[in-house]
Amino acid sequence: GTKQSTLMSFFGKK
Amino acid sequence: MLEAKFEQAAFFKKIIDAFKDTVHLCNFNCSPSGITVQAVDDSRVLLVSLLIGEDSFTSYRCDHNITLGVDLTALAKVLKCGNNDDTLSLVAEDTPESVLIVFEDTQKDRISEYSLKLIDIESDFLDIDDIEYDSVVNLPSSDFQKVARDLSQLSDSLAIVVTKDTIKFEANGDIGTGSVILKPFTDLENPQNTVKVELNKPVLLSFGLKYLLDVVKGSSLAPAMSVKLSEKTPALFEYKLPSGYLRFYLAPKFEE
Repeated sequence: GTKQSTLMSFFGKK
Repeated sequence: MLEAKFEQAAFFKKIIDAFKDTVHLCNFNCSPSGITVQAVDDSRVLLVSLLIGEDSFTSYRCDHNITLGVDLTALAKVLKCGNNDDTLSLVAEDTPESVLIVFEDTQKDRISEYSLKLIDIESDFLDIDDIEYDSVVNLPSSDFQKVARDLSQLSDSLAIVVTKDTIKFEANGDIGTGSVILKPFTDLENPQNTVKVELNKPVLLSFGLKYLLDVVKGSSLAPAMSVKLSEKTPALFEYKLPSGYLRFYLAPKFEE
């Protein structure tokens, strides 16, 4: 199966 | 003070309709160069980034940076009250508690004014700049919308495979499988029909179709779009506005 990633694992907070 | 006037209310309505199902509360950041929005959906999978450049307006004045915290459902209700051909003005004080939305029918001399209450919205601003993409695909917005809608009948995931001379969309579900292949194609007379692939590296990525069905709501804004992809990186789906853009950043799915 596939798992949905979130944006937080790629982008840091400004 | 903000005074921003659109020639046609329909334009602003279309922009709001394109992302009001993705995010419900967002800050409109108004600056002398235009209006921007960055907002993430509740599941933190899909990010909306909007720029309405000052040239999008027939007149635009914003001396200081002004933040308008807006409930998009409420805004959409007010926008329904204007006719598509009316002009639409957004007016706000420097530290506003509400924004004035003014529709004018210049032919009939009719002016309607609505005041929409603003809300304080705390949101993280994500650093989405400076991503390098392995592959950029330009294609008609309607083609991508059809692919997403058709293949969502079969699966909740869509695989996008880009090679030098094809873009392949694949869905694999309980009732069966489906795939759509697009090949590069140049239409000089109708450039919006052109399909173009720029490729540094072949890419295979998988995305949740429920999010892609939100992304394709941008199709009403532009006849053509671009999709930027890199392995293990959120994809960027971009609809260009005459001055500005609506971008969606979508986090991929991974094999467990």
